[in-house]
Amino acid sequence: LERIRRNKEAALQRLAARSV
Amino acid sequence: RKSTMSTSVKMPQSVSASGMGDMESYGGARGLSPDQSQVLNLIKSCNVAEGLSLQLLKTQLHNMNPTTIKQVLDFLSSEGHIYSTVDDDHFKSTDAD
Repeated sequence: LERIRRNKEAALQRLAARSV
Repeated sequence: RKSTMSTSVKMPQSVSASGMGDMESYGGARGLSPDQSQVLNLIKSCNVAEGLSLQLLKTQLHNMNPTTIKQVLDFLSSEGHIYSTVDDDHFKSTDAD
């Protein structure tokens, strides 16, 4: 379930990018 | 001089408040629409390992049409609030843990 982890990381990065 | 004795305060503008008012209170912070925050809250409140399934979302939000749900999911995941897990029909919130 590597994919899930990567999805999550990608999502977290998007979230971080948004909240700057 | 009669200092204006109009102390009869008749509730200025509380007239139509309860009608439309709850639209806003749904959204709360982050500027999400009511639909969006509703979906996000559902996903957040789900503690299944693989996340909340689209199927379940549809049954929980039977008043929202599937197309809208899809759009909301798209939006939320592009914003980074949620992400898909085992497949494209399962979602988890990034705020969950």
